[in-house]
Amino acid sequence: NDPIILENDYINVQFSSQDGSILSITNKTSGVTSSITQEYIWYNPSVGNDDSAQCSGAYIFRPVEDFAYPYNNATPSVSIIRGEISSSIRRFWSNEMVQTFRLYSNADHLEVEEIIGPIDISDGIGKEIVSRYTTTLVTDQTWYSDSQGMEMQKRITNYRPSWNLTVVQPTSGNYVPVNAIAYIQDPNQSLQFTIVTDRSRGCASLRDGQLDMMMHRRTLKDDGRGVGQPMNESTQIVTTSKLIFHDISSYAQSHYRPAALSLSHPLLPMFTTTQQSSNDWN
Amino acid sequence: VDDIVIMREVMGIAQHHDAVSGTEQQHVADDYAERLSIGNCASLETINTVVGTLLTANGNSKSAAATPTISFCPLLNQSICPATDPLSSGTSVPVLIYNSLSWTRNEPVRIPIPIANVTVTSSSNGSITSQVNQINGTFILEFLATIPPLGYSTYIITSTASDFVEPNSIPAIIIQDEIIVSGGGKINEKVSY
Repeated sequence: NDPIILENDYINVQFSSQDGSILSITNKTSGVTSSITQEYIWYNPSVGNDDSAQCSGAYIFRPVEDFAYPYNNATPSVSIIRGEISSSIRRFWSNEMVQTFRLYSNADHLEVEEIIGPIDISDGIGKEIVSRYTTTLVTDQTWYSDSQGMEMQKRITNYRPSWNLTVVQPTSGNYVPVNAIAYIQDPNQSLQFTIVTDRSRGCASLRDGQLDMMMHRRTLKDDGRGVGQPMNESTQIVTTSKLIFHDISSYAQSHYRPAALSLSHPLLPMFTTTQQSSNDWN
Repeated sequence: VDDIVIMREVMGIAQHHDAVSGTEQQHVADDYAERLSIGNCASLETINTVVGTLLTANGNSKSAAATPTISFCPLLNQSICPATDPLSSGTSVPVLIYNSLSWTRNEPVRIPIPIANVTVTSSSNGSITSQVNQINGTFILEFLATIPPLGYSTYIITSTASDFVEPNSIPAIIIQDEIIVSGGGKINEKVSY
Protein backbone atom coordinates (compact mmCIF):
# COMPACT_ATOMS: atom_id res chain seq x y z
CA ASN A 1 0.00 0.00 0.00
CA ASP A 2 3.01 2.31 0.11
CA PRO A 3 3.20 4.75 -2.77
CA ILE A 4 5.77 4.30 -5.51
CA ILE A 5 8.40 7.02 -5.28
CA LEU A 6 10.58 8.43 -8.02
CA GLU A 7 13.18 10.76 -6.60
CA ASN A 8 16.37 12.60 -7.46
CA ASP A 9 18.21 15.56 -5.92
CA TYR A 10 15.57 18.02 -7.12
CA ILE A 11 12.12 16.49 -6.87
CA ASN A 12 10.24 13.66 -5.22
CA VAL A 13 7.18 12.28 -7.00
CA GLN A 14 4.76 9.81 -5.48
CA PHE A 15 2.55 7.44 -7.44
CA SER A 16 -0.25 5.11 -6.47
CA SER A 17 0.89 1.55 -6.05
CA GLN A 18 -2.58 0.45 -7.20
CA ASP A 19 -2.66 1.93 -10.69
CA GLY A 20 0.55 3.99 -11.06
CA SER A 21 -1.31 7.31 -11.12
CA ILE A 22 0.51 10.41 -9.91
CA LEU A 23 -0.28 11.51 -6.34
CA SER A 24 2.06 14.34 -5.39
CA ILE A 25 5.15 16.31 -6.37
CA THR A 26 7.64 17.73 -3.89
CA ASN A 27 10.14 20.37 -4.88
CA LYS A 28 13.08 19.36 -2.69
CA THR A 29 14.79 22.73 -3.11
CA SER A 30 11.91 24.62 -1.54
CA GLY A 31 10.53 21.69 0.41
CA VAL A 32 6.96 22.32 -0.77
CA THR A 33 4.62 19.50 -1.73
CA SER A 34 1.49 19.67 -3.86
CA SER A 35 -1.09 16.95 -4.28
CA ILE A 36 -1.77 16.30 -7.93
CA THR A 37 -3.98 13.96 -9.91
CA GLN A 38 -4.08 13.31 -13.62
CA GLU A 39 -6.88 11.77 -15.65
CA TYR A 40 -7.75 11.23 -19.28
CA ILE A 41 -11.22 12.46 -20.18
CA TRP A 42 -13.13 12.91 -23.42
CA TYR A 43 -15.71 15.35 -24.62
CA ASN A 44 -18.50 14.25 -26.92
CA PRO A 45 -18.24 16.39 -30.08
CA SER A 46 -21.48 17.98 -31.14
CA VAL A 47 -23.10 16.88 -34.38
CA GLY A 48 -25.63 19.69 -34.07
CA ASN A 49 -28.70 20.07 -31.87
CA ASP A 50 -31.91 22.09 -31.59
CA ASP A 51 -29.99 25.22 -30.63
CA SER A 52 -27.61 25.09 -33.54
CA ALA A 53 -26.58 22.82 -36.38
CA GLN A 54 -22.96 23.66 -35.66
CA CYS A 55 -20.82 20.51 -35.43
CA SER A 56 -17.51 20.12 -33.67
CA GLY A 57 -14.68 19.92 -36.18
CA ALA A 58 -11.38 21.33 -37.38
CA TYR A 59 -12.33 24.96 -36.74
CA ILE A 60 -14.89 24.53 -33.99
CA PHE A 61 -14.60 22.82 -30.60
CA ARG A 62 -18.19 22.35 -29.49
CA PRO A 63 -18.79 19.54 -27.01
CA VAL A 64 -22.33 18.33 -26.43
CA GLU A 65 -22.11 18.55 -22.65
CA ASP A 66 -20.19 20.76 -20.23
CA PHE A 67 -18.82 17.67 -18.54
CA ALA A 68 -16.39 15.08 -19.84
CA TYR A 69 -16.34 11.31 -19.62
CA PRO A 70 -13.47 9.21 -18.28
CA TYR A 71 -11.53 8.06 -21.34
CA ASN A 72 -10.43 4.75 -19.87
CA ASN A 73 -11.97 3.16 -16.82
CA ALA A 74 -9.75 0.10 -16.83
CA THR A 75 -6.85 -0.24 -14.40
CA PRO A 76 -3.60 -0.22 -16.33
CA SER A 77 -0.79 -2.66 -15.88
CA VAL A 78 2.09 -0.85 -14.24
CA SER A 79 5.79 -1.52 -14.69
CA ILE A 80 8.67 0.25 -13.01
CA ILE A 81 12.24 0.72 -14.15
CA ARG A 82 14.89 2.07 -11.82
CA GLY A 83 18.37 2.98 -13.00
CA GLU A 84 21.27 5.37 -12.62
CA ILE A 85 20.20 7.56 -15.55
CA SER A 86 16.44 7.45 -15.20
CA SER A 87 13.60 5.85 -13.33
CA SER A 88 10.19 5.44 -14.90
CA ILE A 89 6.67 4.21 -14.36
CA ARG A 90 4.86 2.85 -17.39
CA ARG A 91 1.08 2.57 -17.33
CA PHE A 92 -0.21 0.32 -20.09
CA TRP A 93 -3.91 0.17 -20.89
CA SER A 94 -3.59 -1.02 -24.49
CA ASN A 95 -1.47 -0.39 -27.55
CA GLU A 96 -3.68 2.66 -28.11
CA MET A 97 -3.16 4.08 -24.62
CA VAL A 98 0.19 4.15 -22.83
CA GLN A 99 1.53 6.67 -20.33
CA THR A 100 5.11 6.79 -19.07
CA PHE A 101 6.35 9.04 -16.28
CA ARG A 102 10.13 9.36 -16.46
CA LEU A 103 12.48 11.07 -14.01
CA TYR A 104 16.07 11.61 -15.10
CA SER A 105 18.78 11.78 -12.48
CA ASN A 106 19.84 15.31 -13.43
CA ALA A 107 16.41 16.82 -14.14
CA ASP A 108 14.29 19.12 -12.00
CA HIS A 109 11.17 18.15 -13.90
CA LEU A 110 9.10 15.04 -14.46
CA GLU A 111 8.79 13.92 -18.05
CA VAL A 112 5.57 12.32 -19.24
CA GLU A 113 5.34 10.46 -22.53
CA GLU A 114 1.85 9.68 -23.80
CA ILE A 115 0.76 7.38 -26.61
CA ILE A 116 -2.84 7.94 -27.62
CA GLY A 117 -4.77 6.62 -30.56
CA PRO A 118 -6.12 5.69 -32.93
CA ILE A 119 -9.25 6.84 -31.10
CA ASP A 120 -11.92 4.16 -31.05
CA ILE A 121 -15.06 5.25 -32.91
CA SER A 122 -16.64 1.82 -33.17
CA ASP A 123 -19.54 3.16 -31.08
CA GLY A 124 -20.23 5.74 -33.79
CA ILE A 125 -19.18 8.63 -31.54
CA GLY A 126 -16.24 10.94 -32.10
CA LYS A 127 -14.07 11.83 -29.13
CA GLU A 128 -12.00 14.82 -28.09
CA ILE A 129 -9.49 13.62 -25.53
CA VAL A 130 -8.04 15.80 -22.82
CA SER A 131 -5.41 15.20 -20.15
CA ARG A 132 -6.52 16.94 -16.96
CA TYR A 133 -4.17 17.78 -14.08
CA THR A 134 -5.78 18.76 -10.78
CA THR A 135 -3.64 20.32 -8.05
CA THR A 136 -4.31 21.93 -4.69
CA LEU A 137 -3.15 25.33 -5.92
CA VAL A 138 -5.58 28.21 -5.43
CA THR A 139 -5.40 29.93 -8.79
CA ASP A 140 -8.25 32.45 -8.77
CA GLN A 141 -9.63 31.31 -12.14
CA THR A 142 -6.41 32.37 -13.82
CA TRP A 143 -3.90 30.52 -15.92
CA TYR A 144 -1.24 31.38 -18.47
CA SER A 145 -0.22 30.04 -21.86
CA ASP A 146 2.39 31.23 -24.29
CA SER A 147 2.23 32.94 -27.63
CA GLN A 148 4.77 31.38 -30.02
CA GLY A 149 6.88 30.15 -27.11
CA MET A 150 7.68 33.72 -26.08
CA GLU A 151 5.21 36.07 -24.43
CA MET A 152 3.01 34.48 -21.78
CA GLN A 153 -0.65 35.47 -21.98
CA LYS A 154 -2.79 35.81 -18.87
CA ARG A 155 -6.07 33.90 -19.20
CA ILE A 156 -9.09 34.27 -16.91
CA THR A 157 -12.01 31.88 -16.97
CA ASN A 158 -15.13 33.31 -18.68
CA TYR A 159 -13.42 36.65 -19.22
CA ARG A 160 -11.94 38.63 -22.11
CA PRO A 161 -9.82 41.71 -21.42
CA SER A 162 -11.18 43.76 -24.34
CA TRP A 163 -14.93 43.09 -24.37
CA ASN A 164 -17.78 41.94 -22.17
CA LEU A 165 -18.05 38.21 -22.75
CA THR A 166 -21.41 36.47 -22.85
CA VAL A 167 -20.69 32.87 -21.95
CA VAL A 168 -22.44 30.47 -24.30
CA GLN A 169 -19.89 27.64 -24.20
CA PRO A 170 -18.48 27.35 -20.67
CA THR A 171 -16.10 24.57 -21.68
CA SER A 172 -14.80 25.29 -25.18
CA GLY A 173 -15.16 29.04 -24.68
CA ASN A 174 -12.30 28.82 -22.24
CA TYR A 175 -9.95 26.75 -24.38
CA VAL A 176 -7.01 28.78 -25.67
CA PRO A 177 -3.91 27.89 -27.68
CA VAL A 178 -0.66 26.80 -26.10
CA ASN A 179 2.44 26.45 -28.24
CA ALA A 180 5.04 25.48 -25.65
CA ILE A 181 4.26 26.47 -22.05
CA ALA A 182 1.18 26.64 -19.84
CA TYR A 183 1.08 27.19 -16.11
CA ILE A 184 -1.09 27.96 -13.10
CA GLN A 185 0.03 29.96 -10.07
CA ASP A 186 -0.95 30.20 -6.42
CA PRO A 187 0.27 33.71 -5.51
CA ASN A 188 -0.48 33.35 -1.81
CA GLN A 189 1.75 30.31 -1.49
CA SER A 190 4.11 31.52 -4.26
CA LEU A 191 3.73 28.18 -6.05
CA GLN A 192 3.54 27.37 -9.72
CA PHE A 193 2.76 24.25 -11.74
CA THR A 194 4.09 24.36 -15.29
CA ILE A 195 3.51 22.07 -18.25
CA VAL A 196 5.94 22.30 -21.16
CA THR A 197 4.60 20.68 -24.31
CA ASP A 198 6.35 19.54 -27.48
CA ARG A 199 3.54 20.68 -29.82
CA SER A 200 0.79 23.24 -30.20
CA ARG A 201 -2.54 22.27 -28.69
CA GLY A 202 -5.45 23.68 -26.71
CA CYS A 203 -5.46 24.24 -22.97
CA ALA A 204 -7.86 25.50 -20.32
CA SER A 205 -8.30 25.85 -16.58
CA LEU A 206 -12.00 25.29 -15.94
CA ARG A 207 -11.66 24.94 -12.15
CA ASP A 208 -9.22 26.34 -9.63
CA GLY A 209 -6.00 24.34 -9.57
CA GLN A 210 -6.79 22.54 -12.80
CA LEU A 211 -4.96 22.56 -16.10
CA ASP A 212 -6.46 20.75 -19.08
CA MET A 213 -4.38 19.90 -22.13
CA MET A 214 -6.07 18.76 -25.35
CA MET A 215 -4.46 15.52 -26.52
CA HIS A 216 -6.22 14.17 -29.61
CA ARG A 217 -9.46 14.84 -31.49
CA ARG A 218 -11.49 12.64 -33.79
CA THR A 219 -14.78 14.10 -34.99
CA LEU A 220 -17.13 12.50 -37.47
CA LYS A 221 -18.93 15.52 -38.95
CA ASP A 222 -17.67 18.47 -40.96
CA ASP A 223 -17.99 21.70 -39.00
CA GLY A 224 -19.12 23.53 -42.12
CA ARG A 225 -16.42 26.19 -41.99
CA GLY A 226 -14.74 25.39 -45.28
CA VAL A 227 -12.81 22.16 -44.85
CA GLY A 228 -15.56 20.03 -46.35
CA GLN A 229 -14.42 16.94 -44.45
CA PRO A 230 -14.88 15.66 -40.91
CA MET A 231 -11.72 15.83 -38.79
CA ASN A 232 -11.49 12.08 -38.68
CA GLU A 233 -7.93 11.86 -37.35
CA SER A 234 -7.16 8.15 -37.42
CA THR A 235 -3.54 8.42 -36.35
CA GLN A 236 -1.65 7.62 -33.17
CA ILE A 237 -0.01 10.49 -31.30
CA VAL A 238 3.17 10.12 -29.27
CA THR A 239 3.77 13.26 -27.27
CA THR A 240 6.27 14.27 -24.60
CA SER A 241 5.66 16.90 -21.94
CA LYS A 242 7.56 18.19 -18.93
CA LEU A 243 5.89 18.81 -15.58
CA ILE A 244 7.62 21.39 -13.37
CA PHE A 245 6.52 22.27 -9.87
CA HIS A 246 8.36 25.25 -8.43
CA ASP A 247 8.04 28.54 -6.61
CA ILE A 248 7.14 31.77 -8.37
CA SER A 249 10.44 33.51 -8.91
CA SER A 250 12.43 35.17 -11.62
CA TYR A 251 14.78 32.20 -11.68
CA ALA A 252 11.88 29.84 -12.32
CA GLN A 253 10.43 32.07 -15.01
CA SER A 254 13.71 32.09 -16.90
CA HIS A 255 14.15 28.39 -16.37
CA TYR A 256 11.27 26.86 -18.29
CA ARG A 257 12.04 28.59 -21.59
CA PRO A 258 15.22 26.48 -22.04
CA ALA A 259 13.07 23.47 -21.12
CA ALA A 260 10.61 24.37 -23.87
CA LEU A 261 13.35 24.93 -26.43
CA SER A 262 14.91 21.63 -25.45
CA LEU A 263 11.66 19.88 -26.40
CA SER A 264 11.20 21.77 -29.67
CA HIS A 265 14.87 21.44 -30.67
CA PRO A 266 15.78 17.90 -29.62
CA LEU A 267 19.33 16.63 -29.77
CA LEU A 268 20.13 15.21 -33.19
CA PRO A 269 22.03 11.89 -33.15
CA MET A 270 23.98 10.75 -36.20
CA PHE A 271 25.61 7.38 -36.56
CA THR A 272 28.55 5.66 -38.16
CA THR A 273 30.39 2.40 -37.58
CA THR A 274 33.98 1.53 -36.78
CA GLN A 275 36.14 -1.47 -36.02
CA GLN A 276 38.57 0.75 -34.15
CA SER A 277 38.79 0.92 -30.39
CA SER A 278 37.15 3.94 -28.81
CA ASN A 279 40.55 5.52 -28.09
CA ASP A 280 41.72 5.10 -31.67
CA TRP A 281 38.47 6.36 -33.10
CA ASN A 282 38.55 9.45 -30.90
CA VAL B 1 22.92 25.00 -50.30
CA ASP B 2 20.64 23.38 -52.90
CA ASP B 3 19.63 20.75 -50.34
CA ILE B 4 18.78 23.37 -47.74
CA VAL B 5 16.71 25.34 -50.27
CA ILE B 6 14.38 22.33 -50.53
CA MET B 7 13.47 22.64 -46.86
CA ARG B 8 13.24 26.41 -47.08
CA GLU B 9 10.67 26.17 -49.88
CA VAL B 10 8.69 23.53 -48.02
CA MET B 11 8.59 25.69 -44.90
CA GLY B 12 7.35 28.55 -47.08
CA ILE B 13 4.48 26.41 -48.33
CA ALA B 14 3.71 25.28 -44.77
CA GLN B 15 3.15 28.88 -43.68
CA HIS B 16 -0.30 28.73 -45.25
CA HIS B 17 -2.90 29.17 -42.52
CA ASP B 18 -4.43 25.79 -43.25
CA ALA B 19 -1.07 24.09 -42.63
CA VAL B 20 -0.51 26.02 -39.40
CA SER B 21 -3.95 25.39 -37.95
CA GLY B 22 -4.68 21.96 -39.40
CA THR B 23 -7.80 23.06 -41.26
CA GLU B 24 -6.84 21.50 -44.58
CA GLN B 25 -8.39 18.48 -46.25
CA GLN B 26 -6.70 15.16 -45.60
CA HIS B 27 -5.05 14.82 -49.00
CA VAL B 28 -3.57 18.29 -48.54
CA ALA B 29 -2.28 17.32 -45.09
CA ASP B 30 -0.69 14.26 -46.65
CA ASP B 31 0.94 16.47 -49.28
CA TYR B 32 2.34 18.82 -46.62
CA ALA B 33 3.70 15.82 -44.70
CA GLU B 34 5.38 14.38 -47.79
CA ARG B 35 6.98 17.68 -48.73
CA LEU B 36 8.23 18.22 -45.17
CA SER B 37 9.65 14.70 -45.14
CA ILE B 38 11.53 15.31 -48.39
CA GLY B 39 12.89 18.60 -47.07
CA ASN B 40 13.81 17.01 -43.77
CA CYS B 41 15.76 14.20 -45.42
CA ALA B 42 17.60 16.66 -47.67
CA SER B 43 18.59 18.83 -44.69
CA LEU B 44 19.77 15.84 -42.69
CA GLU B 45 21.87 14.67 -45.60
CA THR B 46 23.48 18.09 -45.60
CA ILE B 47 24.26 17.82 -41.89
CA ASN B 48 25.68 14.33 -42.45
CA THR B 49 27.97 15.68 -45.16
CA VAL B 50 29.09 18.66 -43.11
CA VAL B 51 29.79 16.65 -39.96
CA GLY B 52 31.59 13.95 -41.96
CA THR B 53 33.78 16.63 -43.50
CA LEU B 54 34.52 18.18 -40.10
CA LEU B 55 35.51 14.80 -38.71
CA THR B 56 37.90 14.23 -41.58
CA ALA B 57 39.45 17.66 -41.08
CA ASN B 58 39.95 17.10 -37.37
CA GLY B 59 40.91 13.46 -37.45
CA ASN B 60 42.94 11.11 -39.51
CA SER B 61 42.60 12.43 -43.03
CA LYS B 62 45.53 10.52 -44.50
CA SER B 63 43.49 7.70 -45.92
CA ALA B 64 40.11 7.64 -47.49
CA ALA B 65 39.24 4.56 -45.46
CA ALA B 66 39.44 6.65 -42.28
CA THR B 67 36.71 8.97 -43.46
CA PRO B 68 33.53 7.86 -41.68
CA THR B 69 30.20 7.85 -43.42
CA ILE B 70 27.69 9.57 -41.16
CA SER B 71 24.02 8.76 -41.33
CA PHE B 72 20.92 9.97 -39.58
CA CYS B 73 18.41 7.42 -38.33
CA PRO B 74 14.79 8.52 -38.77
CA LEU B 75 13.52 5.53 -36.79
CA LEU B 76 14.79 6.42 -33.32
CA ASN B 77 11.23 6.46 -32.02
CA GLN B 78 10.71 2.93 -33.29
CA SER B 79 11.56 -0.31 -31.55
CA ILE B 80 14.48 -1.13 -33.82
CA CYS B 81 17.09 1.32 -35.10
CA PRO B 82 18.94 0.09 -38.22
CA ALA B 83 21.85 2.40 -37.42
CA THR B 84 22.66 0.49 -34.23
CA ASP B 85 22.12 -3.00 -35.69
CA PRO B 86 25.90 -3.47 -36.26
CA LEU B 87 26.25 -3.72 -32.46
CA SER B 88 24.78 -7.22 -32.62
CA SER B 89 27.73 -8.36 -34.73
CA GLY B 90 30.30 -6.75 -32.44
CA THR B 91 30.87 -3.59 -34.46
CA SER B 92 31.14 -0.38 -32.44
CA VAL B 93 28.75 2.43 -33.30
CA PRO B 94 30.00 6.00 -32.81
CA VAL B 95 27.15 8.45 -32.20
CA LEU B 96 27.56 12.12 -32.99
CA ILE B 97 25.03 14.28 -31.19
CA TYR B 98 24.36 17.73 -32.57
CA ASN B 99 23.02 20.58 -30.43
CA SER B 100 21.13 23.20 -32.44
CA LEU B 101 20.73 25.58 -29.49
CA SER B 102 23.12 28.30 -28.43
CA TRP B 103 23.96 26.97 -24.97
CA THR B 104 25.67 23.90 -23.56
CA ARG B 105 23.19 21.11 -22.90
CA ASN B 106 23.47 18.23 -20.45
CA GLU B 107 20.61 16.03 -21.52
CA PRO B 108 19.70 12.37 -21.66
CA VAL B 109 19.89 10.55 -24.97
CA ARG B 110 17.67 7.55 -25.72
CA ILE B 111 18.62 5.18 -28.54
CA PRO B 112 17.13 1.77 -29.43
CA ILE B 113 19.83 -0.92 -29.55
CA PRO B 114 19.62 -4.60 -30.55
CA ILE B 115 21.51 -6.03 -27.54
CA ALA B 116 21.43 -5.56 -23.78
CA ASN B 117 25.11 -5.33 -22.89
CA VAL B 118 26.95 -2.25 -24.11
CA THR B 119 29.30 0.40 -22.81
CA VAL B 120 29.29 4.05 -23.80
CA THR B 121 32.55 5.92 -24.16
CA SER B 122 32.78 9.68 -24.30
CA SER B 123 35.42 11.23 -26.53
CA SER B 124 36.60 13.34 -23.59
CA ASN B 125 35.74 11.45 -20.40
CA GLY B 126 36.24 7.80 -21.24
CA SER B 127 33.60 5.28 -20.20
CA ILE B 128 30.47 6.95 -18.86
CA THR B 129 27.43 5.76 -16.96
CA SER B 130 24.71 4.32 -19.14
CA GLN B 131 21.52 2.35 -18.65
CA VAL B 132 19.68 -0.15 -20.82
CA ASN B 133 15.92 -0.49 -20.35
CA GLN B 134 13.97 -3.38 -21.77
CA ILE B 135 10.48 -2.41 -22.85
CA ASN B 136 8.34 -4.88 -24.77
CA GLY B 137 11.35 -6.80 -25.98
CA THR B 138 13.12 -3.64 -27.10
CA PHE B 139 16.33 -2.38 -25.55
CA ILE B 140 16.59 1.37 -25.05
CA LEU B 141 20.03 2.76 -24.23
CA GLU B 142 20.12 5.89 -22.08
CA PHE B 143 23.08 8.07 -21.20
CA LEU B 144 23.69 11.69 -20.31
CA ALA B 145 25.32 13.70 -23.08
CA THR B 146 27.10 17.04 -22.79
CA ILE B 147 27.06 19.00 -26.04
CA PRO B 148 28.55 22.45 -26.65
CA PRO B 149 26.45 25.27 -28.15
CA LEU B 150 25.76 24.80 -31.85
CA GLY B 151 28.21 21.94 -31.83
CA TYR B 152 28.45 18.20 -31.42
CA SER B 153 29.87 15.59 -29.09
CA THR B 154 30.90 12.06 -29.91
CA TYR B 155 30.05 8.94 -27.97
CA ILE B 156 30.94 5.39 -28.92
CA ILE B 157 28.61 2.48 -28.17
CA THR B 158 30.47 -0.80 -27.88
CA SER B 159 29.07 -4.26 -27.39
CA THR B 160 30.33 -5.99 -24.27
CA ALA B 161 28.30 -9.16 -24.66
CA SER B 162 29.43 -12.49 -26.02
CA ASP B 163 27.09 -14.03 -28.53
CA PHE B 164 24.55 -15.41 -26.09
CA VAL B 165 21.60 -14.04 -24.19
CA GLU B 166 20.75 -14.60 -20.57
CA PRO B 167 17.30 -16.15 -20.72
CA ASN B 168 16.48 -15.61 -17.08
CA SER B 169 16.74 -11.86 -17.38
CA ILE B 170 15.55 -11.48 -20.97
CA PRO B 171 12.30 -13.35 -21.60
CA ALA B 172 11.87 -12.48 -25.25
CA ILE B 173 14.15 -10.64 -27.63
CA ILE B 174 13.18 -9.61 -31.12
CA ILE B 175 16.21 -9.89 -33.36
CA GLN B 176 15.62 -8.80 -36.96
CA ASP B 177 13.01 -11.21 -38.29
CA GLU B 178 13.22 -13.90 -35.65
CA ILE B 179 12.05 -14.13 -32.09
CA ILE B 180 13.90 -16.19 -29.54
CA VAL B 181 11.46 -17.61 -27.06
CA SER B 182 12.93 -18.49 -23.73
CA GLY B 183 11.68 -19.97 -20.52
CA GLY B 184 12.64 -22.29 -17.72
CA GLY B 185 16.13 -20.87 -17.54
CA LYS B 186 17.25 -21.74 -21.06
CA ILE B 187 16.48 -20.85 -24.63
CA ASN B 188 13.76 -23.18 -25.82
CA GLU B 189 13.27 -22.51 -29.48
CA LYS B 190 13.81 -20.03 -32.25
CA VAL B 191 10.75 -19.34 -34.35
CA SER B 192 10.18 -17.11 -37.32
CA TYR B 193 8.31 -13.90 -36.61
